[in-house]
Amino acid sequence: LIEFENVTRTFIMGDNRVDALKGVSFRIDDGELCAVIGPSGSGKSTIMNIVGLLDRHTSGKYYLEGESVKARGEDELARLRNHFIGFVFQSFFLLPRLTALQNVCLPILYRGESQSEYLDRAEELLSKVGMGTHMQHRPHELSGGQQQRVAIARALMGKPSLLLADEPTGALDSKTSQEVMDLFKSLNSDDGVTVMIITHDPRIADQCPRVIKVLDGNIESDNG
Amino acid sequence: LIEFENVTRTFIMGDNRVDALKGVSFRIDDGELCAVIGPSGSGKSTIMNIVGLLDRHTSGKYYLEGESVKARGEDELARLRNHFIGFVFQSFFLLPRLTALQNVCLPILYRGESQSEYLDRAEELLSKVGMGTHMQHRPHELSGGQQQRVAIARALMGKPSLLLADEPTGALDSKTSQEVMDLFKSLNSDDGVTVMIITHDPRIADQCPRVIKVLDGNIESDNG
Ligand SMILES: Nc1ncnc2c1ncn2[C@@H]1O[C@H](COP(=O)(O)OP(=O)(O)OP(=O)(O)O)[C@@H](O)[C@H]1O
Ligand SMILES: Nc1ncnc2c1ncn2[C@@H]1O[C@H](COP(=O)(O)OP(=O)(O)OP(=O)(O)O)[C@@H](O)[C@H]1O
Ligand SMILES: [Mg+2]
Ligand SMILES: [Mg+2]
Repeated sequence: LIEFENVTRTFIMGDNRVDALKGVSFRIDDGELCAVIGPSGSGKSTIMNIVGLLDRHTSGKYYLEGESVKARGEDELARLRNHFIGFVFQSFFLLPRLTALQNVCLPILYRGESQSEYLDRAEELLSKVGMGTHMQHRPHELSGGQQQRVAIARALMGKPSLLLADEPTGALDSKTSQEVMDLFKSLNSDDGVTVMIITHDPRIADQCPRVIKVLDGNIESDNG
Repeated sequence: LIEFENVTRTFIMGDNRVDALKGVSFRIDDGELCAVIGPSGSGKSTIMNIVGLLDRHTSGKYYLEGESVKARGEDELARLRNHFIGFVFQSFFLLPRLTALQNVCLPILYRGESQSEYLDRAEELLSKVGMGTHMQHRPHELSGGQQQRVAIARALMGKPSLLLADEPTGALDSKTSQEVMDLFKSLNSDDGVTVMIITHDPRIADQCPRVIKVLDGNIESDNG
């Protein structure tokens, strides 16, 4: 499904240069449940942003479903991003003027589902992450962990086949973290969703059969 | 130093009402190192925002240094906030157009220190949290954990006597989390800074002699 071949990513700011990824290679198959771990600043989010088509690599190859991403057009990448990938961002990126419910519905509004159809699904997802009583709150009226859970529900709204979660339990207590992990595991085992989770929490990483360890822009270890 | 007496905080949004704090009482003495733990949405940040003079309680009493906060004027509260309290926010609130170094210097620019004085201290604090090589980056050019560490350095810039940290290690790996915790502990033991830390990480809470547990807007337990 996902194949990185010597992928690099360099950021240039004036005469400053950061080699965030220095030649990263790995393969993730359909239906895998994979944790990405490593120190702060080691390159995990950069990897996930490239996988999720939010960022372009500097050199190397990225094959998604067997086809090189560089070869594809902007329209097709946008279609893949919107229909196929669900992304939980490290800093949530909820729209401040919309309620939790509206934020969750946003990604699929253009798809042509009936309002009652998608409203039902949005409410169900919000309840699944324990946000059933706070659907009309706006982000600034929610706690940090509540915002994180709205971001998770939003990522699942489009029924993605690839779920990318950047530290999805960072703001959650252990009970709520496990509820989120149980939700991800059931999507993986019951619906075959490929799941990639960046995490600093060893208890989350321990529940993933596949673990990729990143260090200073390189893959330090990979049990795959 | 800090005394809450039956403090409540109610949020009203249209005809919706949230009783975030339902009657919270506790006392924190000068020089204590205190962890605040509890489930997501239980009221921890609300407590800290009231302690840090960023929010007003709805009813009850809040005494800071023996004097009721309600009795004090806006100017005096602003002075206390700026000179006496350091706040690490759960969502960082770094200014996007400023570099890490500029963000750290911001709180004390009006104090009348010489530029070389405060620049030295800012660079030293950034190095202490492992951000020495990234001082000229802007927030969007930093990883999540790097942004969190800039927010920590900024909170310490004004040499506060009361440090309030809302989940300061949420985005950090375990090694960096411990470095931050060691920094807080030395401020507490060497400089007598009163430290209050909201955390979901039991390894952080375990290093605090005082632990206050919050549940659904109430104090569930307090070993103080
Ligand atoms: N401005 C607001 N308007 C309405 N409700 C609010 C507001 N701020 C907080 N709340 C509600 O008050 C409750 C407590 O929120 P608080 O941010 O204190 O939780 P918390 O313990 O810090 O949670 P977390 O661990 O997720 O950060 C939550 O139910 C939240 O939805
Ligand atoms: N837009 C950018 N411009 C410049 N440098 C960047 C940019 N984005 C990331 N970096 C740098 O690239 C490196 C990797 O960042 P990345 O966000 O991938 O780390 P991370 O492993 O996700 O860390 P964390 O656990 O703290 O979230 C860091 O040194 C960071 O400062
Ligand atoms: Mg990251
Ligand atoms: Mg909070």
